[in-house]
This record gives sequence, structure tokens and C-alpha cells, in this order.
Amino acid sequence: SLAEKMDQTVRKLRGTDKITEANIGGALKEVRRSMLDADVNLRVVDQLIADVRERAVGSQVVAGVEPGQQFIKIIYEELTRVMGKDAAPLARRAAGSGPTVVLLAGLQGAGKTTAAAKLALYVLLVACDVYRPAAVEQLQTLAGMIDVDVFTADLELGAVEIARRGLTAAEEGKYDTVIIDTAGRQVINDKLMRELRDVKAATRPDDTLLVVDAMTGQEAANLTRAFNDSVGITGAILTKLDGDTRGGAALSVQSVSGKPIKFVGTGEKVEKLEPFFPERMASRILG
Amino acid sequence: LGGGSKDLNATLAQLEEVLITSDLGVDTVDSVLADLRADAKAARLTSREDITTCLKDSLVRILLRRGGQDGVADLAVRAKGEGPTVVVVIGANGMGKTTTIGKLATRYRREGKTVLLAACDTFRAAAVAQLQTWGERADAAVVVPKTGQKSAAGVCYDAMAQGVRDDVDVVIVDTSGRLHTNINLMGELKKIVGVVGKFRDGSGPDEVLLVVDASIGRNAVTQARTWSDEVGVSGLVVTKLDGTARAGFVVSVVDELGLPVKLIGVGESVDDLRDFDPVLFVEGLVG
Ligand SMILES: Nc1nc2c(ncn2[C@@H]2O[C@H](COP(=O)(O)OP(=O)(O)OP(=O)(O)O)[C@@H](O)[C@H]2O)c(=O)[nH]1
Ligand SMILES: Nc1nc2c(ncn2[C@@H]2O[C@H](COP(=O)(O)OP(=O)(O)OP(=O)(O)O)[C@@H](O)[C@H]2O)c(=O)[nH]1
Ligand SMILES: [Mg+2]
Ligand SMILES: [Mg+2]
Repeated sequence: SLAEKMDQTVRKLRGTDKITEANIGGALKEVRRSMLDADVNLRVVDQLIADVRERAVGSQVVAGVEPGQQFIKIIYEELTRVMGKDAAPLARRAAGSGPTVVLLAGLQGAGKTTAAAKLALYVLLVACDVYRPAAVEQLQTLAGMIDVDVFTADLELGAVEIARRGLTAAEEGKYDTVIIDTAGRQVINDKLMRELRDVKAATRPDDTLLVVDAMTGQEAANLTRAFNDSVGITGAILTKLDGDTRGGAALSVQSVSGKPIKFVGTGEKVEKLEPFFPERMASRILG
Repeated sequence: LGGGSKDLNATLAQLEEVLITSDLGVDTVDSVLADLRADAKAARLTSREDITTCLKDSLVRILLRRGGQDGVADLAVRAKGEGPTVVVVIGANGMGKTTTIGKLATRYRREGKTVLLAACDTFRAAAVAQLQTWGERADAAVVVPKTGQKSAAGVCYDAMAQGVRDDVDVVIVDTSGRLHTNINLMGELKKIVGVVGKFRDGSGPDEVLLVVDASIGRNAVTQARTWSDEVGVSGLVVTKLDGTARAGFVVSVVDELGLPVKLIGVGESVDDLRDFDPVLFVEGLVG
């Protein structure tokens, strides 16, 4: 673990009264390697290391605190600072002002359709993936397991029109939340990115959540920036955290967008969704 | 930095950034750049162009040497009269297995082969319907679970029996997404592979293809290693290379495990399947 690798640093710092560049240089290198191994984006790592260096170098070693531990604590605090202090809830419209609208977006296979069903409470799900074979059936099957309604319409109408009609159906049906599932898309596909912007414009969501696979590598920063610049997101859902990936993508997503990860997926079943806890993620990334 | 001209160091620093952001991983990058430094000094290369070309050549050499005969890693074909060629497709959730099978089935059909698909994902919502749609597109028969049949190995058995009885050329087995940390699902996969062996005096499938999404980070290497140790993997399929992700994990997987990349996915349509080309791949990696 990173803590074990830091033993060298701890030994160097013992008996000193100040943390200097000389005595933590090696440790910072080790932290950089470890975070890259955890799939944190290179630019995000370098920014974090710079922030840690600035805080640590020159700081007095606190009496009674192991200097190595103090150093690790600084890293951990900088990490959690980026990831936000508390769990961020789903947006909620005031009662009587129409349904809360949540739009889900992301790359292919990230877990959007599964997440749509997981988020469902008193909800209308709207099936706007008109491309993937059996996408609508998948959402209907998931919804059927938890007794939630799905709005569907002829695929030929296209995603934007289906979203529009779904919203109308939600308002008329007095649903308090609408969750819009969309097709996976690559950020360099201009036509599909435009479709997503049009779906958003037609439905004015209260939350636009980017769904990201926790195993994503360096690309997590690029895809977040692209979705945020092109469409605008209010938060993210990180999926497949039941695996053994360290999940550095979490740091990249939050750092690049400035928006919080609101939920994490921890399994394939519909009940496997939890709120995001920054400290837990920080420990996991640091390994 | 180990000695060398200022130009060499500057170029190596730039290349380090390119390779890390392409998901090669720090350890692989360190070893590749150490060799590059030695090669560049020995050949007295100083221009960024020459050093970059040297890097690309050595990466292609790694992929060729470790990745299969002449880098053209063909799919195995069973001899005539020995029953169907069997390809089992595995991988984490959402990587592109089912879609790849649809494309592969089409390729075989265009070669004049008869194809049978085994829908062994008995868990996920609409997984069977999705594969059936691909079967129609590819003009391949699909064996689906019987009503209430939950055993993936049982469906595989039915498919093998039909494939042998109808003297089909190729049987392709679709499996549910599974994380390599899930012991139960690992056991299920071993059962599926064991069933194939029952129809051919104990020898396993002709291909066990591990499908990995190009945007996955270092976890791809752990996946490849674990599945390779547990069930044996004959080759990799890298999907979603039509996006911005460069799949640098391929270098580690090929170099450390000697697994060849057999196919790549470059889109969601039936024609978006290509043979792996190490030269083109390295071009995309290094730019
Ligand atoms: N292990 C695990 N699997 C998950 C999780 N969330 C989703 N999945 C699985 O990931 C796969 C992809 O999920 P989908 O919901 O189809 O993903 P999607 O983003 O809608 O995919 P496209 O519509 O094709 O872009 C499925 O096999 C899901 O069961 C999770 O938290 N953990
Ligand atoms: N852009 C792009 N999308 C792809 C490619 N291959 C698959 N996809 C998409 O990725 C998503 C997931 O594909 P699936 O074939 O369902 O993946 P899977 O591995 O079978 O998923 P599970 O069975 O749920 O584990 C779908 O939206 C596919 O259309 C590819 O090469 N490029
Ligand atoms: Mg979907
Ligand atoms: Mg599948």
C-alpha cells in the first residue's frame, strides 16, 4: 500500500522539525507513481502533487505527530478537498413545480440504463436510446423488477422527440421525477453530441449526470471535459466499484468538471447503488 | 536522468507524457523509455522525429515478438470433420462482447461458414434479445435459454449439442459480463468452458477471447492476468477504438503475458470489426 511505500519518507522525517523538498522529494515521486497506477489522469496528478508540495514543504512537523503520518494526512486531505466534503444529493424540484428531470449521459457500456433503474423512486423512466438492440426492452425489464413505469415511443421519432413526449407524459401523469436514459456515445461523434444537447434543451433537466465506468483510465479526464463543455453536467455516477480497480477516474471526473460524483454503482442488481462518500474513495485511490 | 543531451531529455519527457496519457502505465513507460534512451544514444539520435520513430519501431517489435506469428494473430479454425470451431467470448460488464459477436458472426457468414450463437448470458435484462437481434443481422442461428433456464453452462450444452448435430462450422458463446473478482462468476465460466470440452474429448474451446474496452485503465492488465491464469485466454479483442482512448494497456498485456490482440472494434455497426494492425495501433498510441 502507499502507506507502506512511504516508510522511507517516515524514517527520513523522524527527528527533523521541518518538512523540506529534500526530505519529501522521494515520497512525492512515490505518490505520483501510485496515483498514475490508480488511473488518475496525469494532469490531475501533477496538480495534486503541486498542491501537496506547497502545503507540506516548510510546514512545521507537529509535535507528537509522526512526520510521515502528517505528510500522508496532507495528501489525503488534498484528495478529499477535490472530491468534495459531503455526499451530494440528487437535485429536487420544489413540490408543485412539476417533475424533477434527471438526464443520464456517458460512453457506451458505462452503466447508464442500469443506473436509470437504480435511481428510480416515484419515477417515470424515459427510453431515449434509439440505436442499441433491445435497449428499450432492457430498461423495461429492469423497471419491471421494481414496479416503475417506462415511457416508450416509436424509435423512428428519434431521441429528442421521445424525450419531449416523455416529459409531457410525466407532467400529465403527475410523476415527481423523470429519468431520461440515453444511448452511449463517443465524444468525437459530433452528430450524437448534438443530439444530446438537443435532448437537454428539450427537457431542461435539473440534473445532468455523467455515468462513468470506474475502470476508466487516463481518458476519464478528456471525456469529462468533453461532455461538460459540450453539454454541461451537474454531477456524475461512478459505476462498477464492486471490482478491484482503484478508481482514480473519480478524481479526474471531479477535478475536471468541478461537479460532484453523486452516486456509485456497486453491482449489477438494481439495489446496488449508494451515495458517494469522498473519504472512502480517497482511501481506495491511495490504496 | 541517466545522462544524455538536453534534446534527448526534453524529447523523453514529452514522450513520457504521451505514453502515460495513453494508459501504458508507469512501470511499462519506465522500461520502454529506459530502452529508448539506450537505443537513441547508441544510434546518436537527437531529433524528436528520429527518437519518436525509434520508439514506434520498438513498440511494434514488442507487439510482434510477443503477440503472435508476424503479428497477424488469426482466429483458430478446427479441422474439417472435427466438429465446430468454438469461440467463447468473455470480459467485464459493458465491454462490447455481444456486439463483437454480432460482427464476428457476420464475418464468418461472409466467408461462407455456418454460424451458431449460444446466448449464455442468463442474467442481464434483455441480453438474449440483444444477441437474437445480432443473430438476425448476421444470419446466424441462436440457441437461447429454455423458459426458466438459469444455468449458463446448460445453455452452452444445448448449443454445443445442436452445433455438433447440425455440423455447424462455428459456435460462438456469449457470456454475461463478469468482474474477475467475483468468485461465483469465475466458477460459472469454468463450467461453461468445461461443457465445451465434453463435446471434444476434453480439449477446450478453440478461442477464448477476452474483450476489453479501449478506455479502460490499468485494471485491464489485472483482468487479462486473472482470466489467463484461471481459464486460459487465447487472445484479446479491444473495442471502442473509434473513440479518443488509445488502449495503452495492450502494450503491457502483450509484453507481460504474451497474449495476442486478435481483433479490434471501431464502432457499433456490423462492419466495424478489424484485424489488429500493430503499426497502425502504435501510430495511434504515440501520434
Ligand atoms: N459489476 C457491475 N456491473 C454493472 C454496474 N452497473 C452496470 N453494470 C453492468 O454493466 C453492463 C452495462 O450496463 P448498461 O446499463 O447496459 O450500460 P449503458 O451505459 O446503458 O450501455 P449503452 O446503452 O450500451 O451505452 C451491464 O452488464 C450491467 O449489468 C455496477 O455497478 N457493477
Ligand atoms: N463506439 C463503439 N461502441 C461499441 C463498440 N463495441 C460495442 N460498443 C457498444 O458498447 C455498448 C456495450 O456493448 P455490449 O455488446 O452490450 O457489451 P457487453 O460486453 O456484451 O455487455 P454486457 O453483456 O452487459 O457485459 C453497446 O452500446 C455497443 O453498441 C465499438 O467498437 N465502438
Ligand atoms: Mg443503455
Ligand atoms: Mg453482452
